[in-house]
Amino acid sequence: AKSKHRYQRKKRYTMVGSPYWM
Amino acid sequence: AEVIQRRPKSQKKNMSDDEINEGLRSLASPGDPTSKYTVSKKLGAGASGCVYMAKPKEGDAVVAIKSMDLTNQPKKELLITEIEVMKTYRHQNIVNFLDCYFLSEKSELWVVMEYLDGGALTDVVTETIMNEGQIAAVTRECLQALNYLHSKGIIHRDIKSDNVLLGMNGSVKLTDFGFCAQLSGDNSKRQTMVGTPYWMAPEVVSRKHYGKKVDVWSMGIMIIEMLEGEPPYLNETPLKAIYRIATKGKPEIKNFEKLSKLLQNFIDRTLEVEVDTRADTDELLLHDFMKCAKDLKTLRPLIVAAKQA
Repeated sequence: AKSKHRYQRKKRYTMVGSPYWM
Repeated sequence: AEVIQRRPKSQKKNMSDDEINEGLRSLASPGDPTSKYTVSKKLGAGASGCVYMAKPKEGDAVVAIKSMDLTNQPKKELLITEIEVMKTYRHQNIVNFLDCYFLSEKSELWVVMEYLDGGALTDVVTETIMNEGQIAAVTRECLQALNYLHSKGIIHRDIKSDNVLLGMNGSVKLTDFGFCAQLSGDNSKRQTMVGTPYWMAPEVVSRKHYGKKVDVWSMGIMIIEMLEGEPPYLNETPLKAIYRIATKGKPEIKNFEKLSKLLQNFIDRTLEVEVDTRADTDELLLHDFMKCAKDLKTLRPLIVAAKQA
């Protein structure tokens, strides 16, 4: 559950330039 | 097979680390901040660093300190923009910059800002139900800040409830200027993809040149947050969300028909895919929905409830 929570929180992080998954 | 062209190297000369450190040093105040402030609890963390509550050793006004580790910043030159913007542009709906320190030995940057005791709008939208009068009030305050920034040729580029801070007295302020862009005369459009996927405008996700109206789109997404508690597609991966924004444009809003006609029209004016027809902040501040705004003090019970939750 902790890593799921961390992933959920990371979705709201700001992105600069195109990330690796693009 | 078709020859895939390499993307032309960006003309803008990338600043070297030394130039960046020099820029930061020139903006920063001398001395060691740990001798001036007592750092207490951690308030939050974001992509660029952590925010702590702190008290000055002389005086008692609580402050917020954002500390950033310069060794792992993706775009360090953006930090210079953040400090310059916060230092230069003052407005009652923008979090006040107080000071900044550059700790070269730890290669850390400390930005000291005013502390708002109500926390981020995110807690209120996820934990409480806002009525249209409260939504109008928060929206008006944010639009006033954006109208001011846009008049100075600055785009925020990262409008979301996480970057809107509240005071217990109901004050509403925009923060996090680390990713804003300054539009100079000839270069009045930008192209770098910056922001948070779920709040990005269609022209940003499809890598077109974009301007200040990207902030208006993100404001529309933030109104959906205030209505539903989160932006559209948050249950999906960022890549799928970006695909949906690029292909679908205006997102569906649950029970849209139950909203007042004024709010429906206001949302339509912000979430207009065609940039030229999308409203700007001047038009939105004059929109009749703004007249429904309740007193900012009515936000206090929401903040208290969110804190308890």
